[in-house]
Amino acid sequence: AAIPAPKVSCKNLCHRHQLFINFRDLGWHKWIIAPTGFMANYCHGDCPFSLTTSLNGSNYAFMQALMHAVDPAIPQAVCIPTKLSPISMLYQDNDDNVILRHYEDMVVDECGC
Amino acid sequence: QTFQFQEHAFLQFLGLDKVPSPQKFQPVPYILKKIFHDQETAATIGVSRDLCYVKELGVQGNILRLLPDQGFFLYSKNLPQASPCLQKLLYFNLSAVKDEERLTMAQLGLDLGPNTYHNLGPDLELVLSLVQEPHVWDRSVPKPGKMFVLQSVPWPQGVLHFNLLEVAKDWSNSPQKNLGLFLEILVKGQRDSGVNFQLEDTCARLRCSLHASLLVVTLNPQQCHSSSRKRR
Repeated sequence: AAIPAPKVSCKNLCHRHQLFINFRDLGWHKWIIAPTGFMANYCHGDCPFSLTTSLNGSNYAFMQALMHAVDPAIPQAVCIPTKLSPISMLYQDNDDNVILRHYEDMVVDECGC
Repeated sequence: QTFQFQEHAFLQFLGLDKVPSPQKFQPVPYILKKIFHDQETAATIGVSRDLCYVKELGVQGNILRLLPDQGFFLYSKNLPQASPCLQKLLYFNLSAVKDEERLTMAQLGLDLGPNTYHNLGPDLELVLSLVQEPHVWDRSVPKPGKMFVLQSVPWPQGVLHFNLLEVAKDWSNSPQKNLGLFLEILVKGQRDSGVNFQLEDTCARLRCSLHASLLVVTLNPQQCHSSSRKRR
């Protein structure tokens, strides 16, 4: 007698959206030596109750989705990065210095609720 | 797709106040390329590395800068055969290093060019002397400052490195002290009598091929918390 799960199209569910920014498009290739661009991925999508257990969801997300099902005034669990990786940038500044900097938690690898 | 890209905010994030517009790209030394590729590879295969420790150099730090030499050659008034092969004021602009950053490495690199370039024969050696805080006026030979390095090396292969960490810390703490370094290169066994044309030719080549740079590594405590200290 289970209630049929609402047909939720996958593309609306919480997942990582890939987005590559090519520095050449911004004219920054003239001073950024490497890399050629930047993975500006982002997380977006719904975290419906029925799927929080499979959508890389945390226990908290499961409880919040449950509460949302009981009282819609409580917001749904949100779609956020669950795994991030660093990037390094090799660039030249206005004093002709060559600079190498590491930036942690810059690229979204995985998302979850 | 056009980006409403908050360019200024992103540049500030990179520690820049405006878009750099370099006239020409400086040569990137092998070590910076290696560190960049090692880090990119680790990030790609999902291996987490301590971003505040430069394994390839064995020092803490998350910002590496290669500062080009902005000094100039000096010409002594003596006769050519008695004067050193080369005299140069080396100057490195440390103003890019922010106050909150901690200097963990400052390595002077002296590239004299390929030694095949200089056909002086094996018996001649180089005597390098580096003098801190030289008082140089109108490009004449400076008054002696604090002798920093005096080294006699057989004609070198590749780049010579000198640790300038304490000097760079001095310069960074009190920029007015940064008068550069006076570099003098003598060719040992240089015959005093008579102008050795071959030697003169070599010294002229040396002046063309000499390339000096300062590799500076700093740690930004706001980006590198103590927890990122190398695991014991």
